[in-house]
Formats: sequence, C-alpha cells, structure tokens
Amino acid sequence: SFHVRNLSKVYGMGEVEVVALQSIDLDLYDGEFVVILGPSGSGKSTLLNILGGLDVPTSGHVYFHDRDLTHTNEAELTRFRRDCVGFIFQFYNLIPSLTARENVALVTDIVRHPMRPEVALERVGLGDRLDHFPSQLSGGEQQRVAIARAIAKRPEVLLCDEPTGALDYKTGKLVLEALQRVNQELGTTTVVITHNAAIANMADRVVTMRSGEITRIQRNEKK
Amino acid sequence: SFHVRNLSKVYGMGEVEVVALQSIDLDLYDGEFVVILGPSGSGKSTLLNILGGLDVPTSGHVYFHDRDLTHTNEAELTRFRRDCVGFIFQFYNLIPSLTARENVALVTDIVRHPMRPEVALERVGLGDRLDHFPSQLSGGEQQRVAIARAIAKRPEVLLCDEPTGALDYKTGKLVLEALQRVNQELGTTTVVITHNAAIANMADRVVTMRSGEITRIQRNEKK
Ligand SMILES: Nc1ncnc2c1ncn2[C@@H]1O[C@H](COP(=O)(O)OP(=O)(O)OP(=O)(O)O)[C@@H](O)[C@H]1O
Ligand SMILES: Nc1ncnc2c1ncn2[C@@H]1O[C@H](COP(=O)(O)OP(=O)(O)OP(=O)(O)O)[C@@H](O)[C@H]1O
Ligand SMILES: [Mg+2]
Ligand SMILES: [Mg+2]
Repeated sequence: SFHVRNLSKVYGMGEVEVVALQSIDLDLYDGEFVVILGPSGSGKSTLLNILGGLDVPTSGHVYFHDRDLTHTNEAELTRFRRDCVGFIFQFYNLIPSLTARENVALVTDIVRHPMRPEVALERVGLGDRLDHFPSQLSGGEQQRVAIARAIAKRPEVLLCDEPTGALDYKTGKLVLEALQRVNQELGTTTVVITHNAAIANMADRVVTMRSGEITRIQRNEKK
Repeated sequence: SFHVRNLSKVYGMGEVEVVALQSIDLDLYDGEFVVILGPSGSGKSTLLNILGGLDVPTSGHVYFHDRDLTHTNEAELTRFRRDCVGFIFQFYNLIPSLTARENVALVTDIVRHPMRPEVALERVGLGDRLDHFPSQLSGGEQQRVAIARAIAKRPEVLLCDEPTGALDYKTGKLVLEALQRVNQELGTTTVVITHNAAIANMADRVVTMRSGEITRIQRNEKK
C-alpha cells in the first residue's frame, strides 16, 4: 500500500514558478485498481513518477509499505523500481534497436517470476509482431509493447500513464482487460492515468485532479 | 485538392509482408474538413505521411492540384512540404533544445504570411509557457506546441495525426476549435486522424479505415 502525505512538487525557473503538485494526500490499498483523471497539465504524470520512484518531490512523503521512499538512498529506490514496479510511460520509452520481444525480455530477465515475453505480447494482440522493431510499428502498436513489457514483470505495483492514449476503442478495451486480468490474477496494485472517463468505470476508486490538487475521490459502487 | 488513386504501401521484411495500405482511392476537396477513423495499425499514419509528401507509396498515385506527388523529384516534394503543408505528428517531433516559441518560429520564419508564434500558442492555451522547453512541459502541453507550430504556418493543407491523443476533453475541444477556426478562416484543407468518434461530428466527411483499406466514407449532413 502507498500513503502519500502533503506531497508537493514545484518547478522554479527564474521569476516563474510552476506548481505541479500542491499538498497532495492519498492512500492506495493493496490490490486496488485506481484511475486518476484530470486535464492536461494537472499534475498526473508528476504524481505517478514520484509514486514509481522516478522523481523526487519538493516536499512531503510517500510511504510504500511503511518505507519512506522520499527519504531513502538511491540503491533502495533502484531496488524498489526494479523489484516492485511495472511502469508504462506516456511516451512508451522503447529501445529502438531492440525488437518487441527483446524490449520485453530486457525487463523480464531481471525479475524472478516473469511472464514469457511472447505471452505478454500475445495478451496485447501483438503475437505476430514479436521480431519487429519500434520503427516498424504504428503508434498504438508501440504503446502496446510498452504495456506488455510492464505486465510481463508480474509486478506488485503497476503504474500506467495513459495506456490507451494512442489506441482505438476496441484495442484500448483489449489492453485494459489485460491490465485488469493482471490486477485480479496477481493482486497487483494498479494505478491508471487517463483522460477517458469511460475507463473510470473499471476502477475501484477514481481520483480527480486539477491544477496540482486532488479535487475528488469517488468509490465505484458498481464494481 | 487531392486525388489518391490505387495507392498501396507494402513492407516486406524477409518472409513476412505487412500491407499497410491496399489499393486506396480517395478524393479530398479544397477547404474540406475530413476525419479519418480506424483501429490501431489500420494504415492511418501511413496514408497521412504519403499525403504530406513524407513517405512514398509502393504503387499508385497522389495528385495535389493535378501535380503527381508520387512521381516528382525531391526538390518539388520539399517545396510542397514547406510551402503547402502544416503537419502535426503523432509523436509531436518537437526540437528539445528550443523553447515552445522557438519551435513555432523555426517553421514560421520560412513562410510568407505566418501567424506570430505567440498568437498560435495563445490559441492552444499555452500563452504563459512561451519560453519553456519541451522537457518542462507535460505530454498534452507538448502536443499543443506541435499543433501551434502547424497552424502558425497558415498552410493550404493541414494534416493532423491524432492531435488530441494526449488531451482531456476540454483541452481537446480547445485544440479542435483552433483547427476548425483555421479551416474556416483560411479555407485550409484539413485532415484529422483520430480514434475519438466524437470528433467525427466536426467533419464534412468521415473516412473509416480497417487493415489498410477504406471501408466507408460518410458525408456529415448535420454540418
Ligand atoms: N517500417 C515498417 N515496417 C513494417 N511495418 C510497418 C512499418 N511502418 C508501419 N508498419 C505497419 O503498417 C501498419 C499501418 O501502420 P500505421 O502507422 O499507418 O497505422 P495507424 O493506423 O496509424 O495506427 P495507430 O493508430 O496505432 O497509430 C501497421 O500494422 C504497422 O505495424
Ligand atoms: N521540468 C519541468 N519544469 C517546469 N514545469 C514542469 C516540468 N515538468 C512538468 N512541468 C509542469 O507541471 C505541470 C504538471 O505536469 P504533468 O506532466 O504532471 O501534467 P499531466 O497531468 O501529466 O498532463 P498531460 O495530461 O498533458 O500529460 C504542467 O503544467 C507542466 O508544464
Ligand atoms: Mg502526463
Ligand atoms: Mg498512427
């Protein structure tokens, strides 16, 4: 579980200051499926990057299982990212010189009980593109390789920054089902950032952000 | 206007062949606003890249005002891209070492009657981020810089590959209104690729693609 307390992130550039996060408080429970909604620039990626140990806040704390991620050393943070977190980046961050399968294997080779790369790529509908490079794939196909790479890790925590941004409705649904399946089979704590309010129906809870703050947290009774 | 005749694009890699476009026929009329819908991998970006003179087909023709773009020389193609086309890329393709304003000015400096960079960035809601670099902007903010860069050119043709992919509903609407305004004020022939069927309502016509083919062309009576 995560406990976020009074988290702030401020970028100061000369006389201009940009407040990306403003005193955020948030609890995430083990095995939950949480969706974060909010307009462009509202601080979603910044929050997810800090939760995933990829960025540091200006002030405040993030506790993961009672360990303070925001006051620990680089080696601990690296271990947390490698062993506990599967991350789907907003810009995919695939390695151009590796095929789809190799991009997934790069991550699964260092994890104890991964899915086989072929299985993960099959789950996102790319079973017939294993040996193609990112430059040979469409935008949405690249995004799906990034998703396969994260779920193949069978992580304890799955952080997804707009995993369906480049996908049509049907392909997006396939991907969300793959994420939901990991969440249900493995009890993976899953956080999905999206602009698509329709995806919010899948969540246990929906967190709405605006201008660096959390404005609403709604439990989804229908689930 | 564009006249596309029997256009095909085939990628052959060893024994595997990927047919990105299969015998496409399409007419686009001056000043029209056309939306192209279709699932991930259906050939939308490939078609748009060929229309914009950024890629060559395997066979077939693309006529722009009766000039055959697919059988011309590199200098003609460069002049077409520079003087006639504003292009919004699916991956934005901003220059990281230039600010938002400089990224737009890079394009407007070589055009006869551009918008001022500040005006274009203001139209997409980024008037207060002119001197920030892409790395200091969120995903959706970077996408909007790419949109400002294309509309500032006040081009004869505007080709947009998923211009609202990284944007929430309200910001997406702002951007689409900016595109629609250019289309109406300047008579710019506008093609927008999207997965979002709600955007299709803005179009004069909607072209639906699947597996490299055009399956339907619908005129929008409501417009
Ligand atoms: N260089 C390449 N080599 C092989 N196949 C390619 C190459 N570029 C594109 N393709 C394939 O051609 C097909 C069409 O790609 P395209 O990028 O046009 O799709 P798209 O409709 O834009 O998809 P998306 O919505 O995911 O962006 C895809 O299946 C893609 O994998
Ligand atoms: N390095 C930086 N320097 C200055 N400002 C920054 C920096 N990185 C992000 N920001 C700003 O912080 C705010 C929040 O950014 P963030 O990327 O978290 O937004 P977001 O909600 O993910 O937006 P999007 O939906 O467009 O991806 C934005 O206004 C952004 O411009
Ligand atoms: Mg973001
Ligand atoms: Mg595409």
